[in-house]
Amino acid sequence: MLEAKFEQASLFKRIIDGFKDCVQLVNFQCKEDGIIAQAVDDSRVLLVSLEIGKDAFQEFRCDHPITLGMDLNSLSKILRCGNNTDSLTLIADDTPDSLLLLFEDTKRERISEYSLKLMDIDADFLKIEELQYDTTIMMPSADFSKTVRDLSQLSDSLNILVTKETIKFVTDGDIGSGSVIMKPFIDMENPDESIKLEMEQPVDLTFGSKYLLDIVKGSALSNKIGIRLSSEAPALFQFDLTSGFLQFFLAPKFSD
Amino acid sequence: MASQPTISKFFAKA
Repeated sequence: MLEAKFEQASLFKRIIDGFKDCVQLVNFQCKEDGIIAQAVDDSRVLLVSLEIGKDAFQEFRCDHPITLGMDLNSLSKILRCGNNTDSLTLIADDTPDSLLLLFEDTKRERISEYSLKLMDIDADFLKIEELQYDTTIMMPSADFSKTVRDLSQLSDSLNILVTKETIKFVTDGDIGSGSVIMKPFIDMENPDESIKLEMEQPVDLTFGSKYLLDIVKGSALSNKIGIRLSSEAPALFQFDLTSGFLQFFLAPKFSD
Repeated sequence: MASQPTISKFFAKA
């Protein structure tokens, strides 16, 4: 039996909105310590990995591991039916055909109940090991999101270059070119506004704009984004939850 | 031109 209660439905909505545009069919694995999910986009380029720890829930109980195969388009339709401030409880039995979603507005004593049919989804679960990275950036997710959205208009590729003191985003397309340069700094009053850079080695990597535009949709989850870059491995873009995270792994483009 | 590798090149099945 799974009973997982979000204090506010808005958290689960933001989590799903953060990756529903790049993957559609997703297995959510529920265990006693929380819910994890993993999916690869149709072009097999972007890997999404989600972990919602039990502490992110107001109440969490999962007696036996269960897998909930869901179509995120269908799930989103139901999530839109609840108000952001409603509590949301996900309920499933040990061999579920469907997931019950219970929205509760405690002030108005209103309860809405929806059932989502589950699916058998044949998807590989990949083993994500801790990788070695050359550079780690922590920056405001809104800044990263704006930079990606702005520069992506000019080209289908975006370069990220990091040296000791500078993070440079560069694009060069048919209509022109653009660049945004940032330097690490500490904002004492608003720590979330800080830009932190840890660099072992400089990097000069090219990413598909299309995928970066998918990744920045996770920005509603956290004020900050962690970006870990390596010339040998897929980049990791991470949004932290109070307990858990939403991660995107994207391999850089290689020059032929 | 740059080529875009797929993600499965980097991660093995669990």
